[in-house]
Amino acid sequence: APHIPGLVYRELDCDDPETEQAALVAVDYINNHVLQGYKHTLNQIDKVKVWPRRPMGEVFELEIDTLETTCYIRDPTPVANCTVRQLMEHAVEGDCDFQVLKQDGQFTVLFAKCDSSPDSAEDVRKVCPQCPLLAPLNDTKVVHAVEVALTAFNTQSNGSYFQLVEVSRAQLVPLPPSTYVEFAVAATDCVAAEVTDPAKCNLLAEKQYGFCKATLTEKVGGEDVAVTCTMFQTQPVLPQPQPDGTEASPVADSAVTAPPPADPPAAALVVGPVV
Amino acid sequence: NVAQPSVPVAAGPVVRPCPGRIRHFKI
Repeated sequence: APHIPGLVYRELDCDDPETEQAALVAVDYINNHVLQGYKHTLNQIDKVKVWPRRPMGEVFELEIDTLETTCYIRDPTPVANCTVRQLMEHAVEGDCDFQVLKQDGQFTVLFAKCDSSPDSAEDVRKVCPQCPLLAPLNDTKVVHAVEVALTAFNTQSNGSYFQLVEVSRAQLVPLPPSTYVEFAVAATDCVAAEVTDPAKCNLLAEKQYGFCKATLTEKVGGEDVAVTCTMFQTQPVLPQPQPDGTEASPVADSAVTAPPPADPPAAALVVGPVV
Repeated sequence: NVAQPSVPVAAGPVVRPCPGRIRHFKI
């Protein structure tokens, strides 16, 4: 848009309730649109400028800092109930720029750009010299640990065969020598006990996602694996208003068409074996 | 009469509108 001489922005306190409202809408937008990793929560509002918008409304130009929580992105737990990832677990932060339109009392996200980055190794060492740092997700040990854990889980499962969706976090622990991994899975149309070729299994139309935590411990002459998975109820996903005014396809997955349950279930159910 | 010399009134704390408060911890 051409620059309009004399157009000035309104200065607002970063902790002003109106700014916070806009920032919370921005964080909700992140959690509703990101399809990998963990939910984020608001940590600090860095800057805010409020521009008049023609013919009506105002645009909040925001810079915000977020922190990673321990809730997987497809976990239906409200982010307010999610625990913030602590420094000793190697916290991850997000730096975001947003433009949020306020019109008729309603906030709508017009623009979003976020970068996330883990805390520095030095910072983690300061608070916990012995704590393991985040490991690359393609590390050989990480990939092996996930494969072993998922196989163990499927072997003990008397239901669907679960396929790997993503590895979301990993740490190499020196003592005892072990690999800690967190990964997401999804149910397929195969029965776990009858699978011969996992490549032929297809994800269910009505997706059921799960989130697993596993530790693979190296031992003399072998290894031990412990894995626990939390399965999430299939969640109906509502279309989100988009910047161009159109209704987007569902955020998480267009194949999810399950109507909302009459009696909403608990946020998550722990099912499946602990191996 | 002894008059108390006028003491300049200290200005109130300067409010920095931004950045806002840290809700958890700063990385």
